Amino acid sequence: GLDINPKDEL
Amino acid sequence: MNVFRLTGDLSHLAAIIILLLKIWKSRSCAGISGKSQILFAIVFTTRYLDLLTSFISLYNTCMKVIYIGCAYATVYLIYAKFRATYDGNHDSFRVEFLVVPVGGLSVLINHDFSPLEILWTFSIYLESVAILPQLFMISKTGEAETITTHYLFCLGLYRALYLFNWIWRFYFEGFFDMIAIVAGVVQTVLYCDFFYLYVTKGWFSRPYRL
Repeated sequence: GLDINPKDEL
Repeated sequence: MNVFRLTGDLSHLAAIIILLLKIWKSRSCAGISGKSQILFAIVFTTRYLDLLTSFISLYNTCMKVIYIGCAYATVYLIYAKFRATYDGNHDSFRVEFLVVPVGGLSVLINHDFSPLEILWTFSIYLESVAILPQLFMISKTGEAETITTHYLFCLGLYRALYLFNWIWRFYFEGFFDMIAIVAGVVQTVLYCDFFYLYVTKGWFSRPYRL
């Protein structure tokens, strides 16, 4: 499945 | 991390540094929209609150601190130190027409109804339209200093590169965030007109004219 956004981006 | 995200971040960092140095060295913020810079400071503040709650990497933390620091330094230079050079008459975009709909949308369409997630969503939506006061101001004055056009080019390029980053991550990592992608597309599309002029007019000769 598609991960939820790990918020590892700026 | 992939090459698109890294070059995107570096392009974003370049834009932020270019603007800050331009104002600092020329001791003037003529032609710069203070409203857009306030919106960017809000974008970074609401997006990087996770600095207080989670550690992702040294790179991630450092960049977030640099972005927030430079954003507030730029706002300070515009509204305090060099406020005499601030062109308030042309910086007349009604930002409430951006902040209110974006605020409402972030409460309606988000991944999770938690404070941190809604603030993150708000910052994603706000960033996609935060440059409008600046583009509006340039359309009113009818020109922009060359250095300002380089700032805008780097700023527009960064999210365009992020679009490729999201394609890469979808293909290789199965990562997919519809909110960030849709907002990123809107943000990049808003620069298209400017990109066209930037590339075709070869501004290195004369100021940018609409």
